[in-house]
Amino acid sequence: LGFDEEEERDDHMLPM
Amino acid sequence: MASADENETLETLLNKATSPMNRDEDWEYIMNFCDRVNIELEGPEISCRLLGHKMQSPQEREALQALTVVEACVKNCGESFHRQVGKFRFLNEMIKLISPKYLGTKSPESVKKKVIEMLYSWQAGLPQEPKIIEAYQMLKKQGLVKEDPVYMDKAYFPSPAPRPKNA
Repeated sequence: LGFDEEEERDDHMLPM
Repeated sequence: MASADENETLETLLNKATSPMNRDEDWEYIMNFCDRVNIELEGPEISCRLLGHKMQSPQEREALQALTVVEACVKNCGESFHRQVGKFRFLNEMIKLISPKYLGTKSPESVKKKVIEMLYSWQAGLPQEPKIIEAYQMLKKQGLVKEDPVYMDKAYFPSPAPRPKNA
């Protein structure tokens, strides 16, 4: 994965 | 407007723009910060990291001024800044200010109100950033936003971008 794709994959909303 | 000293960094400029010693919002400092965000190669990424931290300041004035700086950057720093605020990495820092699982029970009401107003404004004005809509909808679903705020700074996004004539 490229850096952007990896960052996107790890970008999740926190449970509230 | 006086330009920022070359020795200043995004961090020192942000400290000036959000200092609790400022009597009012200091727009010269705020615009100096926005200018630097636009100049630096990784300005949007670095500034969002700094702002995400600063808006969680236990000092209400500092936190509110940090949110004002975020608003100013959204207005003045273009799409590359919008892409950064449209990531959960940044949105989560705003969510933390509202959710009782994180800082929601400690955050001043004024800070929470401003965060909700900003998210509401962005989910309408930055539809190209779907994570903002997702975050706002989840805040409503969780009951952390009871109803849409009546406030909206219409000066932000006066109208949708006109369609190209040759579409």
